[in-house]
Amino acid sequence: MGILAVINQKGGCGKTTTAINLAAALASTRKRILLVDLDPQGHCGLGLGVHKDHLEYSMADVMDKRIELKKIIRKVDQHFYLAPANIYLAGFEHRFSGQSERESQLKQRLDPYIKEYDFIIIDCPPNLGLLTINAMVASQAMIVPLELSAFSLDGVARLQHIVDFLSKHLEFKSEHRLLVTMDDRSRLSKKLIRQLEVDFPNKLLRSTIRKNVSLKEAALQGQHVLAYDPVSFGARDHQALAHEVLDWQSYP
Amino acid sequence: MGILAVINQKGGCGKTTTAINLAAALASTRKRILLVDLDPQGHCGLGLGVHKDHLEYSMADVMDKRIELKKIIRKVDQHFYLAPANIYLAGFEHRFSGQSERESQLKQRLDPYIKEYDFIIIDCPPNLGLLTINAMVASQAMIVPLELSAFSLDGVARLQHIVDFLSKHLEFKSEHRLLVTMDDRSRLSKKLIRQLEVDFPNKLLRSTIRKNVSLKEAALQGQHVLAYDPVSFGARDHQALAHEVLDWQSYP
Ligand SMILES: Nc1ncnc2c1ncn2[C@@H]1O[C@H](COP(=O)(O)OP(=O)(O)OP(=O)(O)O)[C@@H](O)[C@H]1O
Ligand SMILES: Nc1ncnc2c1ncn2[C@@H]1O[C@H](COP(=O)(O)OP(=O)(O)OP(=O)(O)O)[C@@H](O)[C@H]1O
Ligand SMILES: [Mg+2]
Ligand SMILES: [Mg+2]
Repeated sequence: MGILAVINQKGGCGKTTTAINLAAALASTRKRILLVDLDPQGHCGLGLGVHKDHLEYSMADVMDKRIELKKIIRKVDQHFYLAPANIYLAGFEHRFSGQSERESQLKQRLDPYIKEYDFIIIDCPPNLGLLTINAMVASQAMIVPLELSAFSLDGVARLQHIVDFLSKHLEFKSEHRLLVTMDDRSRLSKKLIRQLEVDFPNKLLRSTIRKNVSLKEAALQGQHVLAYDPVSFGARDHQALAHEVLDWQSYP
Repeated sequence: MGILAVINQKGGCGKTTTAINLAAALASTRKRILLVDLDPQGHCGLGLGVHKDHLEYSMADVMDKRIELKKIIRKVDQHFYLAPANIYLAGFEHRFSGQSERESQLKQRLDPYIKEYDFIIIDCPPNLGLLTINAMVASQAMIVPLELSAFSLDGVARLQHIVDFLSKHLEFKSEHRLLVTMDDRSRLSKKLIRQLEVDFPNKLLRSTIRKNVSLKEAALQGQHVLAYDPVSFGARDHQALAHEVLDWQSYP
């Protein structure tokens, strides 16, 4: 199926929430899922009850070639595995800044595992630095979570230009889609969604994630939303998203 | 009075919303305010109707010493001035990465203007890179906006350790305070605030910013919230914050 990066340089638009809960929803359809945390904040582990301060090894060690990816993978639920990160990943950009192939380090680590998982989902930090570029190069598809607000909508056009530029320059092919998150279904939100459909034809996923307190509560409990409250809007919206992603990715 | 940095490596916790509306609220008390945008996203300009794509010069030029700060300052309201940023600021970290005094570039640019303004407020990107470090070194006080959520609360302790470490290492003195934003006044929020008061005694500002749609609507209009809807919660909460900041900073 494929490698899916969740990216947006805008902070707080729901990247980690989408990565964790989409991974969980896909795993609940009996697909085998690996969630890779490429954000030094390490919030994928935090949101799944994996304490990053107790990690012996993490994605920083994998990216620095000190250890193999399989040594840090841990099972978090049925069919659902995590490669956690911590703050040491923040040094990657500096460590690799002059090296050749610095943009494809993640791809080189993930390629041997493509057959083992139906999906590999990558969470990214809120910037377009070397870690996010590694995620783009390794991916076959990208999801851009988007809050319906002035600051979040502002960066979308620029993000798409940068993705186009990098895919030519670094020779990778990765289709992207926009996912509206924190949707309060108000008149203003509906208007902004209509505008997005005009500005970015055929780029918007049909599914949106409604604003829903269960998503925050689940993260506070260190659980994904399907485990925390399987009948909540948060759970149902991510399941609908999972089905749409399965359709989208089965006919690449 | 002083130089105030608004920082948090966690994305989307309300840094820009706080920087813009606190600046506007302080200006409404007839203090002369300069808002400096140190985030390449350039959202301070966006939120005040200043189009960053039409800027001839911006903070990138000032930080690179191509132009003086006063050449880019523009008036946005009574007593309220803005030094805007755009994406070119993203190259600063790379351009200065080996240079001495790279952490005090902003301080050197701001020091000549301290007498001209009662407050200089600095908005920062969602990371602890060289731009944010420059804002810390230049500041006399820091406000850390904080959403009441697992991911946002996670980074606070680490941020405080980093601030302590850097202030010793780079020899600057800057007191910080935590500001709860997007407060929905629920039982869970009240519980989390009580926990914050225990974990970080005397660090929490009394004022909180309630979750309020007028803050989002104002940004979509390119206005600060006092201009958009002066009687909204968003406006009143930032005015209360302004008064608390005036108290805090008059007895440093
Ligand atoms: N649909 C939703 N409904 C309610 N709250 C949400 C929703 N999606 C995300 N959140 C909350 O919004 C905040 C930001 O989400 P999250 O941390 O996942 O964003 P992010 O893009 O990963 O942030 P960063 O840029 O720091 O990595 C979190 O507190 C999260 O719990
Ligand atoms: N008190 C509030 N009530 C409602 N919405 C809010 C509030 N504060 C901020 N927001 C909204 O939350 C989103 C995130 O806020 P903002 O962009 O100011 O955060 P930030 O920390 O500056 O993000 P970044 O990390 O990308 O710089 C914006 O859409 C903003 O309009
Ligand atoms: Mg995140
Ligand atoms: Mg901001």
